[in-house]
Amino acid sequence: SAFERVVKSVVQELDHSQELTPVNSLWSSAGFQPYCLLGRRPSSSWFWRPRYKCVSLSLRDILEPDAPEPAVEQDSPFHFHETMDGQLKGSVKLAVPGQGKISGKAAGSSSSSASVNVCMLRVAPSTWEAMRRERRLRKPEHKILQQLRHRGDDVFVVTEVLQMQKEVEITQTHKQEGSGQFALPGAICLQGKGQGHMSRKKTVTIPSGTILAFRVAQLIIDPDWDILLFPNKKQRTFSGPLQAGRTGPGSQPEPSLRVSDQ
Amino acid sequence: LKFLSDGLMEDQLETTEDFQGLQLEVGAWAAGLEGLSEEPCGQLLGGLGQVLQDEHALEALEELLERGLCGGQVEPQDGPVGAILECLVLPSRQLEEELAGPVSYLLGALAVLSETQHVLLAEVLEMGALSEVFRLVRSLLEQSSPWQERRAVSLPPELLGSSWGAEAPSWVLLEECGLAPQAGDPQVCWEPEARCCTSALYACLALLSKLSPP
Repeated sequence: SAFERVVKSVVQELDHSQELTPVNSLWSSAGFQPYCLLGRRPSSSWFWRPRYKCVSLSLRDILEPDAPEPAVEQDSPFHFHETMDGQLKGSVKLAVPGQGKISGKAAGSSSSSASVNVCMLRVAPSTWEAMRRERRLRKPEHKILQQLRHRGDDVFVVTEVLQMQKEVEITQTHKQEGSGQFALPGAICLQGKGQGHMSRKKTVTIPSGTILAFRVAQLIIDPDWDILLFPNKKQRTFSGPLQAGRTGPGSQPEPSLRVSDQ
Repeated sequence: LKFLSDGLMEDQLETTEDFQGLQLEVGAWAAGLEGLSEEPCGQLLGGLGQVLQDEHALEALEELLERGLCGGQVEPQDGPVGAILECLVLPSRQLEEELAGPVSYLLGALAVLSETQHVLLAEVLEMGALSEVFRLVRSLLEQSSPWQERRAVSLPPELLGSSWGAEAPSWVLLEECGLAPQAGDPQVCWEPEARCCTSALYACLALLSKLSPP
């Protein structure tokens, strides 16, 4: 989608170390604000990680007292402008023995232009430390947390986001032209030619405040809460008897290594 | 000892993160579908073709399957989601794990792909072109393995079809993985960052192919 392309482009430019996770749809973007909680299933593959999913909860929903989250720090904004104008050309020839020939040419061009103002919002590491010291988990546990615990999902909190500063309209145009000919031998000789062109234009408006990418820290809940700013592949959010995560065909649940054990 | 064994697992992870490792993993899951006869295969494939075009249905299916795999009973459902689940339940309404596991793995791989890719996979299924696209992605992953370096990979012309270009489903499927296909001299510039998405695409195609008639 046009939104995904803009996000990819901006993230590639600003985040070479790939620590930010791009948001994949404009629709779900609101669920990735700082302090929002995200769930993730345990992976059933060595080769990819499941996506983070919004769970419609913020950290304040699971902590006591029900006080607003502390303010976030904002970096100075970046201005990002990209114009893409590309030409594509190709040709193809197919000859199937005894059946005839098909040949064709295609030429296409695509262009897009994006000019966006973005900024980074982040929760300072000291804020996490203070929150962890001063605020306890609500009792009884929030229903959604109970469900996530039962499913064996891990829970993460958004710590840093790349946010749009101004509304922007992105237009993508794609033009394609093609021609071809074919000849089929046989009792009746059949030959033909064809030509065509196509033009496609797509416009999307990305509102101010939209989150383009985010960074998370893992929550550890057992029995109180802690936060791992550098998530560990083997650390799980819940490590109680209710955990029901699956990792692979015939696999055993991974033993969890707790921070206090270290 | 715990740290040593963890370290060893990390090393193994590094060495299995290549095409051979991917083939082993996908093969292990696909083996679970081997016992399925033609009729439920067709029903599963038909249902999957439909849910690929409906993101909400896809999410609902994932959710119901997850719940079922955690031990819950599967209630009858309408539409393609219901048709898929009926292939996977026992008379007790519990999921048959051997079948539901691979389908859940397939849905996990699908979740890595974009909505555009879901729709394109449905198109490819409908066109009956699954085998060509699968072989194309397999060839790309095989040639670019062990995946750590950027490199140009030539694509086998016989798998590209006559419409290889920016509108071809396989072109867009690869482009959506973060790769840049080229038309003139058919090739793809391999990007190490695209390996998760391309591996997931391979897994989806492999499992869907397993359900397709030979």
